[in-house]
Amino acid sequence: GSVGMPMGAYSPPKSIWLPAMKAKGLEISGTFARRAGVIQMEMTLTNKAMSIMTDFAIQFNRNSFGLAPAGPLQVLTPVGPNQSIEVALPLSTVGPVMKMEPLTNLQVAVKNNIDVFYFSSQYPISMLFVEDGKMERQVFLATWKDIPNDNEAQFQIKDCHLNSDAASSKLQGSNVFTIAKRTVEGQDMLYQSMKLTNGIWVLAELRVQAGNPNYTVST
Amino acid sequence: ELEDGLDEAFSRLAESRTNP
Repeated sequence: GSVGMPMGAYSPPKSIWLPAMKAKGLEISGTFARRAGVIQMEMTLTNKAMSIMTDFAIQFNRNSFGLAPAGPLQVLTPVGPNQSIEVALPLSTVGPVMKMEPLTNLQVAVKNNIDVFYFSSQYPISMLFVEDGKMERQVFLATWKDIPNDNEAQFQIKDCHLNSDAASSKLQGSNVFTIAKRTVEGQDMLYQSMKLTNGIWVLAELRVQAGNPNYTVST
Repeated sequence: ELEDGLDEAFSRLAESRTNP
């Protein structure tokens, strides 16, 4: 269900993070994207109040991966009633860390000339997959052996109509790297790695059976 | 030789995961 560009990184469609009725007329919809190695919060601010809005600023609560605004929220002109503006806020990953539940939850405070408002949103963990996340094959095999069985989680991905090569190249656009592919009993087994911004490596096996739209992923 | 060894190791891994 991706709306991402075919070879680019996956970015979900914008959703409403802050409804106007909860924020004295300020509506914020947004999404997260990773563009050329930069994590961005992309937002549409809509003024559904009767007076102009100015003096915007944004702050995050500490979060699992230290996401923090890399600079101020750039709203350079007042936002009039019924007006919308688009803002892209670059994020750094060196902010204060606190484990959140769920892990990718982000608590945000936005202020304007009217008040301070709070909302939560969840970012796709793939925002944190760095460009140099392709593990050496030898290291992958050794690491795979070292990981205790209890650390493995398995998921079904339903209704995916790509063959394993197409899936592999699409995933690579989001910095999920295929290190090896083997076919056993008609099943493609893809061994993949990714590295999070905090240096943690994730190893995965993706199983794709020809004609079966359900994949199995083990991480 | 190392590359051959790694190729084989991945084949063994895939095999063992399919038929544990």
